[in-house]
Amino acid sequence: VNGLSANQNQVLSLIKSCHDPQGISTQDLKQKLNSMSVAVIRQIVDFLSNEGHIFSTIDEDHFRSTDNE
Amino acid sequence: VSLTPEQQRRIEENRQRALARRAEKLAH
Repeated sequence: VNGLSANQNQVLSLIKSCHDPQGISTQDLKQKLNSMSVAVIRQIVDFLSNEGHIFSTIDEDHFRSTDNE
Repeated sequence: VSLTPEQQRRIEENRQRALARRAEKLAH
């Protein structure tokens, strides 16, 4: 519907569901997405960031969504 | 976790940049 793949949507919805001010880390994403490798998660996070769906927060390893507030 | 004012400022900057990127992608 939004032009994203199933994996991309899964990562995006996890990032959206996190309401910590510093966002969610790649490591937290990995723990919740056991079926996905860190390499795949990083690739998806790069894509989502490039598309403006998410942005990095306290460092390049923590992310928040642009449309959850 | 509480963030420093500097961290909050950087996060807001990143958020604004991401929103601009999103708007640009949607316009195409």
